[in-house]
Amino acid sequence: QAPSKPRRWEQKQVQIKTMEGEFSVTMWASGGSD
Amino acid sequence: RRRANDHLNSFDWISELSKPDFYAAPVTCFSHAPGYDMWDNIGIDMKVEVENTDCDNQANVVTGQTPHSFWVATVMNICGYKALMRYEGFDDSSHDFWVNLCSSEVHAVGWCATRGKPLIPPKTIENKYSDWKDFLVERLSGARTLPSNFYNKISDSFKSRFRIGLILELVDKNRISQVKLASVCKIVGKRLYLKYYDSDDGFWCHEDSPIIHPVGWATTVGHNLDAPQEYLERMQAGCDQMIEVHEDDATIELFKMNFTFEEYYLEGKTNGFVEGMKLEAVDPLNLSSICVATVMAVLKFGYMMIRIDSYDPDATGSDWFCYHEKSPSIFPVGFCAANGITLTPPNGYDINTFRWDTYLEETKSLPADEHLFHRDIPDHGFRPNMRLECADLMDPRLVCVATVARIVGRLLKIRFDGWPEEYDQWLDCESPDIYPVGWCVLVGHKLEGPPIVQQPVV
Repeated sequence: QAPSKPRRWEQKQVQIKTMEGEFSVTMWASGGSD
Repeated sequence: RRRANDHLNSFDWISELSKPDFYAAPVTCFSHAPGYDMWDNIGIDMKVEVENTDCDNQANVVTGQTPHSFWVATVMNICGYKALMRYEGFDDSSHDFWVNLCSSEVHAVGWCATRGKPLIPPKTIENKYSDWKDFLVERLSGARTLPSNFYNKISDSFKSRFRIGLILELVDKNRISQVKLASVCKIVGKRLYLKYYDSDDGFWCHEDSPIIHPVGWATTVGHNLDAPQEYLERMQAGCDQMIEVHEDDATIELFKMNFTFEEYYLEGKTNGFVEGMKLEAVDPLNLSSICVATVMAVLKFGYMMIRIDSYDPDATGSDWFCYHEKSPSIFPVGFCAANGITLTPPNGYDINTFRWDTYLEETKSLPADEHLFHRDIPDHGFRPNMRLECADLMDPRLVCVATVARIVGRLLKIRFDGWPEEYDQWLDCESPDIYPVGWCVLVGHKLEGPPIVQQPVV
């Protein structure tokens, strides 16, 4: 059986760029298994 | 207009994906597939940045250059590697589209900004909102996206452990009782194109396949070997000491095995199988049948030579095949009957009247005891009717569209779409020859579609 993989969600500030300018939003991203 | 990802004239799953009964095996079922380690964290409702093909400059879509225009989209559905996307700003499914989640068209939210690329809304909706910033803040805040290293990790998981030029020992397809020296000539998606040392004839197999072995394997376990004189002499010299390792030798750490040699020579484990024992085994020359078989010889480190009893008589031993005692393709006597599988009887016996007890008496042989078999059943996640891509092991250069037709414990019966049952393959749930939907296009391998049926002319 495959070893259980860590499931880690981290809150992160993500930068967004549009034609009107740049801003940031808070999103969730997994840290993966590293 | 989506990017044409494939120039191999492959079958395109797109026409199938939106059918209500389409059901793909998830990437989490395939431990050897790229992205397996990360896939638990991929899900519906995730936000990504995806190529915007509804823009003024579509040249990149036509020429296949790197995408230059991106917009945010939500993952609406996932089938294998394919994801159904909806650009943010669309309220219904009218403009939904499928992309391969691991392609360069898809990135984590934030990827464009780190490259100085502005996100550009699709032309169809560019005037829908006066302030896209407020809209995106509302849509993206608190949502999930891919890990920022997703694409790099996927790329890493594409890398083969092997390299072109390495030599190894490969089952001789013309004489399955021996292995033959072969070298790696090409690698596509961890599938190796191997050429035997004495011919231009080649053979495809996955790098985790049990039919390839490291240099020195045959000598170590006592298996028949066909190789050039110089190689045989090196092996012979190695019998007394250690086998001398050359730069192009594929060594043991490159191979996937479900046991270690240390189990046998350090822990003193012995092979419980004995010559003459009867069992049931997947026919290595016809993977659609499970047959009555005999242990013909016991090798070292848990390996043994078995013979399928339904083969025509052959005193030369050329049709013996090597299975390890931990192989998932061998079963105790009675396995087929217990699971409603048609057992292929020995040569000269009738499929309807064959009885194991009579046969054992007639041949004065013993069944291999059930405790000798390793039948742990992992929570593999496969379900009947799941679709996938599968190598045709009778012609392993072909990877074809297929369906899980049946599941018996850890054993999968794979049916090639559009082909009759006689082409089915019994494969283990951890077989490296099955792949998620979208694997071929991802690694650049051709995907064979179902056979084209000629419509009668009315």
